Amino acid sequence: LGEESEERDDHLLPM
Amino acid sequence: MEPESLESRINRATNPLNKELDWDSIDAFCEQLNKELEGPPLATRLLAHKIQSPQEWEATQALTVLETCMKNCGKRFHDEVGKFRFLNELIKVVSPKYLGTRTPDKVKDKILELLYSWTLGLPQEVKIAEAYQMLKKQGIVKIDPKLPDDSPFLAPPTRPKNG
Repeated sequence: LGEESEERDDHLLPM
Repeated sequence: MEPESLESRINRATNPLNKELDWDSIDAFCEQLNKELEGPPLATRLLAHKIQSPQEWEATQALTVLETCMKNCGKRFHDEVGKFRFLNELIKVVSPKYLGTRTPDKVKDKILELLYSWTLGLPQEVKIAEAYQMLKKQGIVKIDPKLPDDSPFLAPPTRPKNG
């Protein structure tokens, strides 16, 4: 579960 | 001997007073991050901070550490570098919207070269390719960098022979 939520929180920088 | 922290090792490996690359410290940093449970996430945080240094030599040494770790460390480190959390820190250094206008060209070129070489050498790390494509779309990468003649990813950086 921890890994899944980390994945959801990992976003490319807005440009 | 007291075990040294990753932080003191990165400080030594990227010390702006180093006259040349300190391969012993670079290798020691790579070895140590593999041993520690939280080594890869801590190492990428420390590296990002050094790579963003306004001092070109400090940033250049940090990029050499990163390059060496990508070659010598295993999947745990690759996975950490392959997260946007770390990739965003590299993007900030090359992007004119963030630190790019005050980053030396040599540092920016090296970052783009590394990113491109990883897209070829580690195609399973899809976020690296996504970040690289985004930089292309933004016009920050105009043409793919020319990589050194040796294998783009697997060959270790050229290092001087001792003695």
